Amino acid sequence: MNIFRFAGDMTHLLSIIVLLLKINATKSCAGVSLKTQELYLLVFVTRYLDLLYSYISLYNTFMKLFFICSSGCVIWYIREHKTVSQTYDSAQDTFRVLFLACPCMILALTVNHDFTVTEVLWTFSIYLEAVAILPQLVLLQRTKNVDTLTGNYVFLLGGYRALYLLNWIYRILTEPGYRQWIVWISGTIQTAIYCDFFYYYIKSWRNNERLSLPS
Amino acid sequence: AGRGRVKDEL
Repeated sequence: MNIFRFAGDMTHLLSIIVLLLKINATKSCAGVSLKTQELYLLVFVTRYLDLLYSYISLYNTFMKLFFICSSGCVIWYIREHKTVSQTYDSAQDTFRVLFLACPCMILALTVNHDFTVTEVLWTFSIYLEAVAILPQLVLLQRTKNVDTLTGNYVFLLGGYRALYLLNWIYRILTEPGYRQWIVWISGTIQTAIYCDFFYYYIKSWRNNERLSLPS
Repeated sequence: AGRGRVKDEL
């Protein structure tokens, strides 16, 4: 474990806490894409299958369980909560997630480290996580004024992956033989997708104005 | 890489 990876995990944890706080405090999920949340739950469930058969550390197990439960909780809020579910704008959240999930599954079946069920599903989760934020970014472009907490949520999500990039560079420099091409390439693409959001987020923050993404 | 590679990252 290095500081970059720990900071990345904490940023990821914080992003989900910010999202849960926003939904719970405002009793509203306006601007939040249910599709992205469902994709994240699929990412966590397919990636953390090793919870069933291998133990790495208490930290590792706790964080995996937290990510699965918290994303499930967000989805419950948006789908079932009597007040919050009224604020979900399904007419705007229309990204065709199958256009993301199917190519990722086909790619996972062809490009992977091992052709076993758990390895293919794990690889699928790596590819899917790279594109899972797209429905959320599309929704932000459509809903003109993005509320601050939702903007912070997306910014923290991008920050977590950027910190993981630093973690991989650090591990390449300090751990001879450490190679994870699938994770590195997928993670770099994932961080690149955030770049234009980062640009508008920082610009709005510096000009002290509401964040709005150009459609 | 390959079978049994420890996936210690989240």
